[in-house]
Amino acid sequence: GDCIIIHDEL
Amino acid sequence: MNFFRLVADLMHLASIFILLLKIQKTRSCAGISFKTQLLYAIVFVTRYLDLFTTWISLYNTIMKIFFIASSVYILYLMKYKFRATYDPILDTFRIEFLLAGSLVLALIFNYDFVPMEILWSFSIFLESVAILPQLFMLSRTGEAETITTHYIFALGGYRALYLCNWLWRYIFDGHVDVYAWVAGIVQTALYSDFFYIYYTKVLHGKKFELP
Repeated sequence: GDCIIIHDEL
Repeated sequence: MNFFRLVADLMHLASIFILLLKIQKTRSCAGISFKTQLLYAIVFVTRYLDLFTTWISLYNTIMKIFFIASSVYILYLMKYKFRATYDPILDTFRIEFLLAGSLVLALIFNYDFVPMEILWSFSIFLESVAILPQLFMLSRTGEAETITTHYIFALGGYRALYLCNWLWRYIFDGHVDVYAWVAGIVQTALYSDFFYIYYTKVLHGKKFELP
């Protein structure tokens, strides 16, 4: 989907 | 990267070093919940699967590897090296419910219905409640070694600072991550009683004792 978040946090 | 997030990550890092220090110095894992440590190991392994798929930064990669490795090492210390000092009678919180509940929530609330994203959500929800066996153990013993309370404080403070980080990122970057926010608020709220006693007792030079 286009609501994907890039998980750039720990 | 902003101030809150950096300090939060360093606090998270510090909490692990404090725990390792406590175990090595006292040569004992008394007062530490194996179940909580097991949950953290599961949290790190399921969240950081993206080590194999996504490159964020060297900082991010090193931290992830450290968190996975240290959590497994702590399990080893508790299960083998200092096994005799661990008291399972005090560590009786039923983590099956936490694992099952987190899985159900992850199947419902995720950013994409694919294994990696479901496991990411699972790790976020599981982390929010992973401290419960430790707090339960604390409530059963009614007191704790000061160094153990520093460990729990650093561990709880890290997510509280993440709340500030998320507010910062929302205001300045429009960054939104609802599941992490809600889980982070729950996680921080679970520590509130502990924070209160830590502040009123430990920071005033007294022993951590439940009223």
